[in-house]
Amino acid sequence: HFFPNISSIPPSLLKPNATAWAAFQKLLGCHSGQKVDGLAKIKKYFHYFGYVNSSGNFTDDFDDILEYAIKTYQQNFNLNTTGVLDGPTIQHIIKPRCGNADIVNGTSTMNSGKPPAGTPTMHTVAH
Amino acid sequence: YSFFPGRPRWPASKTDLTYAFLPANSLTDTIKSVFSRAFDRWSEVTPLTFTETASFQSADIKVGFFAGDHNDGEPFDGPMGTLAHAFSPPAGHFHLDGEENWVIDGVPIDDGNFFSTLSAVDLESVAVHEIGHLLGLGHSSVEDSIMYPTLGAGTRRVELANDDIQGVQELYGSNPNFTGPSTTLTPSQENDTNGTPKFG
Repeated sequence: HFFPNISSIPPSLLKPNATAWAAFQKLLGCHSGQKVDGLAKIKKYFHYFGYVNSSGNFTDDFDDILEYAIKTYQQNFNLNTTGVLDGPTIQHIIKPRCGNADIVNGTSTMNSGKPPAGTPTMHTVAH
Repeated sequence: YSFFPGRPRWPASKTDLTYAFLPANSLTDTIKSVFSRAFDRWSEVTPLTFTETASFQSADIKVGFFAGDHNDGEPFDGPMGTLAHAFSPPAGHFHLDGEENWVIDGVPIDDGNFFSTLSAVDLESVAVHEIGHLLGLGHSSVEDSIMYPTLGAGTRRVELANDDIQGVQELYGSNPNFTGPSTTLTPSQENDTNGTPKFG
């Protein structure tokens, strides 16, 4: 569906929160140790974009794998690395985005694949 | 900036790339011109050129709008969600979600909250991003870069950031006519098979 410009978009398309992932908003505040309906779906989301390696049966348990995935995601998107599905993280997750994975075959050169800022690097010289 | 694993890129001997649109989409010239502008943004900073061809099968880059499952293992999910995806070189597959509402005009969009509440996406912003993938760039954590993975509601992002330019020039070198920030020669340029720098 193509629209020549914004003024040609019909009001019927005014759909706040009409994103494929809007349902994730109900997971706001979820943290490690909880079991909440919908966490399995967000695990699938993280699997799709490379943050969870295993493709087995995802449960609604907020386990270590999910916490690690969230922390990695937060690092890649410059969010506070809380490991919790906090407001800024959820707001970011539901944004429309490119379908390509952020982490391919377990490796990434986004933030999570780089040493933290300020990490000293070793320089060597010929003796 | 980042690259795909193994840093795939188009061969040094192939600087003139062709692209074609899926005939079944029957895109208008106006829509095609959006892609032309998007390709131009990358050719301005690299020695690469992009030319439209009528032959979809023989084109280096194949652009198509698809809905749902389109047999590449990455089905689209309807309006919003994932917007498009593209394959690393030299595959050349550039797929856009045919169920999105695409805005094709290039005027600034973020003049208020109107657009941000719409389920509509700026086509050129997505096109510029996906072409970055077609050239070998992965996602970037730099928020104002083209290769940042998300496109916030109401956002039009079509200008290459320094991060994007540095990334693509590390793969292909700079366009001799490019007057922006210069980047240094890289191993991918210096270590060509015949030892001759191909770019810059």
